[in-house]
Amino acid sequence: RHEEDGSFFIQTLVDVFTNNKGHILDLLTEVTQRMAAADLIEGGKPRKVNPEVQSTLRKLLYLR
Amino acid sequence: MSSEESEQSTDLDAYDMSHALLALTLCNTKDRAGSETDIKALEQMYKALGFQSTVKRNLTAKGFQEELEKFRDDMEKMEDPVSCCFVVLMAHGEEGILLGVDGKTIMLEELFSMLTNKNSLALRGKPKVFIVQACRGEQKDPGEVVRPAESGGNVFLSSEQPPKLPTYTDILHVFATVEGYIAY
Repeated sequence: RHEEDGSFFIQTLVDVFTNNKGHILDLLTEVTQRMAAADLIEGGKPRKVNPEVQSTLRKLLYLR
Repeated sequence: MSSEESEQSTDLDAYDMSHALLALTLCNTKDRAGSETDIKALEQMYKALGFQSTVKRNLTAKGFQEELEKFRDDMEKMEDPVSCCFVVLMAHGEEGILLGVDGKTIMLEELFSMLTNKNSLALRGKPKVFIVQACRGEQKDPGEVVRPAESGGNVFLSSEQPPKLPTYTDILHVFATVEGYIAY
């Protein structure tokens, strides 16, 4: 977690959910794509991180 | 309501989002630099999405349970129906558990179960979104190098760092039943 910028996951999710419209699973795919594409450095070593989505939604959940 | 919203809210394949949209953020900020930045960002997101947001900070393990219970009980008393709720949990954690500021642990499943169709009448059949910002272990993923063919045919010069993927992407988890239940 960055001291000033916050956590990578929350910041990415907020950006995607705020600036895009659509079904939440599509938006979460965008979150995963962005996080997977990013190269993080921790203690001089490259790191990768991605969220995991488990869904039991029965219908489309639109955020707008 | 715009014609687009009207069209979507009457769509049988979509959840009705025309009633109250509620959000609860339970966050331990102690020893978690950057937490306030996350809370601020979430508040702006909720405002943009039309959610009523409540934030509670620095909770004991029992405090997580009590605040979620209060959130659920308040929903039951609301005159207007609830369409959807978001619950954001932010704390130090390990697989399946969160750590309270008292050093005690609370199982995530205990929190999730409080809003099931069985335990929350107000949210029965309504979408409940849990967002968990917490560690699930101590492993660190260095990633795996993407082969040129998988990167769209790009050829990497020897001086360039080849692109990497996280180890666990492109997997679809499809279980016959939820954890703890029999599968038929």
